[in-house]
Amino acid sequence: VSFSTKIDEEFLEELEAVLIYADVGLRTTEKIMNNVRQGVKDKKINSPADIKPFLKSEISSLLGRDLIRTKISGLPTVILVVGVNGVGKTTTIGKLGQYYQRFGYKIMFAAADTFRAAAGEQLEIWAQRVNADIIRHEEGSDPAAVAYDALQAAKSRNTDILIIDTAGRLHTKSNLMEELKKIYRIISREISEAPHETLLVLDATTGQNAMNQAQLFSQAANVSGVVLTKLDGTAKGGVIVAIKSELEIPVKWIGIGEKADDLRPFQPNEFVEALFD
Amino acid sequence: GLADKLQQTFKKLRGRGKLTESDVNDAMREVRMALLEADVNFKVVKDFINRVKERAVGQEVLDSLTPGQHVIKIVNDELTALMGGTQSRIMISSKPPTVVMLVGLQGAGKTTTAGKLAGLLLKQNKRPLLVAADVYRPAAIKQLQVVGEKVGVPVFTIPGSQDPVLIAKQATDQALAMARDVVIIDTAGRLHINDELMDELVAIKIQAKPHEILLVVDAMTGQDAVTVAESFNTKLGLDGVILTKLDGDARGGAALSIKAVTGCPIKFAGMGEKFDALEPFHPDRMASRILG
Ligand SMILES: Nc1nc2c(ncn2[C@@H]2O[C@H](COP(=O)(O)OP(=O)(O)OP(=O)(O)O)[C@@H](O)[C@H]2O)c(=O)[nH]1
Ligand SMILES: Nc1nc2c(ncn2[C@@H]2O[C@H](COP(=O)(O)OP(=O)(O)OP(=O)(O)O)[C@@H](O)[C@H]2O)c(=O)[nH]1
Ligand SMILES: [Mg+2]
Ligand SMILES: [Mg+2]
Repeated sequence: VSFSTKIDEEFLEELEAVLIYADVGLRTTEKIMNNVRQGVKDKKINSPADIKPFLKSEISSLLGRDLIRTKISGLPTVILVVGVNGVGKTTTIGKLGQYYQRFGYKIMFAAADTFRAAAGEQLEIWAQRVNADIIRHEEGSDPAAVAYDALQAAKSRNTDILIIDTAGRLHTKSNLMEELKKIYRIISREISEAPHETLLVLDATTGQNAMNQAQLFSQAANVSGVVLTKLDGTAKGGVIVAIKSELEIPVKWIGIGEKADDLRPFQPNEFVEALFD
Repeated sequence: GLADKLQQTFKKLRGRGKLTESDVNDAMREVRMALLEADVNFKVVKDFINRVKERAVGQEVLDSLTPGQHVIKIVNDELTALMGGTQSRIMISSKPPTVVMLVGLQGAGKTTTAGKLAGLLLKQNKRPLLVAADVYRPAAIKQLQVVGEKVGVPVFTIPGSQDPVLIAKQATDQALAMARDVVIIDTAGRLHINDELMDELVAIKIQAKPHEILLVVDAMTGQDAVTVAESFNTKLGLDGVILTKLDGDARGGAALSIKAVTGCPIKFAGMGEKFDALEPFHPDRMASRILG
């Protein structure tokens, strides 16, 4: 796309391919291409060199609108972390612990994944790495009970931030989504305004199914933001453009690796720049 | 779904005998949309549409079908043929132990799938051994040990070792002495663009000499599936693919993309989190799922 000298049909097809390859999705790509064609008609776009700045400003302003970072306020601020299996929830919680402890906040993790093999042990290791408290029950116990216990412990220990890890679950499994709703209810009943942030973790390698995930998790747990993980790979995570434009859910964090420091606040400009790399 | 859209496209066609080029072009627009929405790779879609176009133009519409149904049948048959032709089984070596190595991106489902394969082999009266070669992920070894307990299969580790190559080598060397005849090596998730970790897989391959190297891929993977599969295949040579999390509603276009580009057979489908949730791969079911 950057080698073209004029805006012809071939150039526009290449641009469409870049967007589809980035998992932006057909419907959103068509909307963007219509805006580009209109921009050419209105003489806002006069050469291929104008395309990238045009798209950067369009897409990043969409992604940046109403993007509010997590406010750390009441005791404790409760962050609920949800998503399908294997996307990076537990690792992201470790990274969030690392991020916040640098500001001197007292952090607690709740191991509310009581189902998957060694889930509690995995979060325990992260807690040790970032000096966080951890509340764990034995495997097979009720996740809502873990959440409840953690809320009481966080209140009594003057914890600043409580981050609740949940089991991976496919959004199509209604019994598991009911379990999530129950966890959400318990949290909101125990602390007013809680959970202050419900983060849906999405894997950047995921295709259009991410939209289904965002829709159903949002219905069950009032998702307030997305963590887009594994952006250190070759996938671009373009699905989040549609998730913002159609569901109004913003990306708040990106995961760029497996270590404690591999978490960044989401920067719309950088994201759009990377779409075209 | 696609069937209804094609019925609409062909409404004006009722009663005509043959599919003209313009009829087929209209239909192919709908098919292209369906495949892209299903996460089939952009280039694979292009090539696939061209193949189907050639087969469809000038075709006599069967009396028992509408033109829309006829096109769907051609597309479905073509998809099924493309993804099929595979035996859903681990090839057991005549010189035990048979060594199986699972590789793939982070979180794809390797450790869980290792447990499922072990359970399947037990039912086939084999004596599998699980090998915990992920020394990086927190509690990965513990996870495989818990998995091994649940399926009733022993797990080989070298406590405190940070050397996956040594772990894999020792396990395969000692398997027969431990009276195990199939070795299943669970490796750490890694990026195909991490040269150091991809070299590590090559080193494990050299030392453990696997009979089967299987790429574990998440069914919800989007356009990136081709890049990932090609990299692993070029670096290691793959004997097959296992597609996981098919119990969700991801259309699974990655299956077509991977098979079309690498030729790697898709051997199994992961259908849940429990250890009995592994099924043979059914190309016909996958084809209708992709088409929606
Ligand atoms: N490269 C890369 N790997 C990541 C990133 N985030 C998580 N991972 C890896 O992804 C794998 C899965 O991470 P987990 O944190 O266990 O994912 P999860 O969502 O908690 O998984 P379940 O609880 O089983 O649903 C691990 O190997 C992580 O190290 C990331 O940003 N980049
Ligand atoms: N629903 C469903 N979940 C699955 C399936 N296969 C694996 N999982 C889940 O996916 C998550 C990740 O599985 P793991 O086996 O830890 O994945 P992995 O590839 O070993 O992860 P890394 O070692 O970190 O790369 C876990 O929550 C599993 O229970 C499947 O077929 N269906
Ligand atoms: Mg987890
Ligand atoms: Mg694993």
